[in-house]
Amino acid sequence: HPYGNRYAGDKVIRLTPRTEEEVFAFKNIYRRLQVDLWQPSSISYVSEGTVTDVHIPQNASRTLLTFLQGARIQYTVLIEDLQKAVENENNLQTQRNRR
Amino acid sequence: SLSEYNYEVYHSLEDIQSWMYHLNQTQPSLVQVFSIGRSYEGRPLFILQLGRKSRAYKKAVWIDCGIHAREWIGPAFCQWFAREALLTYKTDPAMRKMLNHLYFYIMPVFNVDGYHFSWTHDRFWRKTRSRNSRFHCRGVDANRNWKVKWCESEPEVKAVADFLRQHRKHVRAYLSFHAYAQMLLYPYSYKHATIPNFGCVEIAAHKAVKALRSAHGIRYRHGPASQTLYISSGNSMDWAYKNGIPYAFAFELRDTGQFGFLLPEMLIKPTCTETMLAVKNITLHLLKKCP
Repeated sequence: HPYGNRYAGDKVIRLTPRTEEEVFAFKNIYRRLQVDLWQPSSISYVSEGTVTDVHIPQNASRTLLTFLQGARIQYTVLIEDLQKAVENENNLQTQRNRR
Repeated sequence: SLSEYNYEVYHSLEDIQSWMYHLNQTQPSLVQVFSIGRSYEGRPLFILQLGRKSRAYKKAVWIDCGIHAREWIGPAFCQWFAREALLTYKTDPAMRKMLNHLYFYIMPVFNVDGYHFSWTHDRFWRKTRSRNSRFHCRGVDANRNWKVKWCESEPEVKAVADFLRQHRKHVRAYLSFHAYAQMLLYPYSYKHATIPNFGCVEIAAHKAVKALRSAHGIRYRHGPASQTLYISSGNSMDWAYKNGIPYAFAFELRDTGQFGFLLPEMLIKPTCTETMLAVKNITLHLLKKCP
């Protein structure tokens, strides 16, 4: 497994905060969990209506998703299994070359 | 040779550097490779000069890819562009005109340390790999690092800035390739204001996204970065524009989130073919129309 299988269980989700309260709530949980933003490039750019893609490591997944559900912040899962997506990025030939 | 190198897969930094060395050896009439400095970790910063060599004055277009390490489709496009230019020089009148009248300075991997790290350790690394005694974190965002008050510029940014300053009289366009969002952006990014040559730039951008869409139907948004994306300061596009390069653009390539940074290799070809149309459109537009 490339990268030592470090992305096993990680997800990428998309959320779009609709209100100032949702923005504030998300920023708080973001700072607590230190997850990786795919877009926008910085948490300071997140405001009402900002399409926000978040890479959630496995160990923060339950905490963040439970929080979002509790705060009624809607989200969709863009990538369910990030490790698989990393492996699928390269075609078979490249994977063989890398191994 | 050009035909054996596979442009439809992602390549490591070492592969890309070997490919540049090979082009330098085998395409002397149109290619010259040189280094403009070294990265924080000491890696050479290679530039590929593309265009028929001439002692006379020639305008130039700067193209960089890979400012952000994880955006692999960028470097893939820079390689694709060089390949297309060299392969079609004899058969495509438009490409021949561009290579005869212009130099293209192509930097396939801007953030060499970060790109290498994204291949070896963390696929989603974004920043450079510098260390700073004042801050605990590692590396900086090289696209928030151009003449800003909150920190010194990185060695990579300084090297490119110095080169662009030295060649300011020649470099008429600055193109930077990122991912992902499917956007074509122009200044300003750091404020809501209209650039003086808005008319020409907007027409060029509009035509470019139209040409891009003609290939595979992919829709790009275009406009000032501050409006189309968000306000951000210290990026290379604004710096290039404010330092005398009249046409500065930033591309956010595919996709819009289905794969994100993990764009599968089978999509390299369509992404690069459509982007070629946009870049050629911008270049020809600038050669002809804009003062």
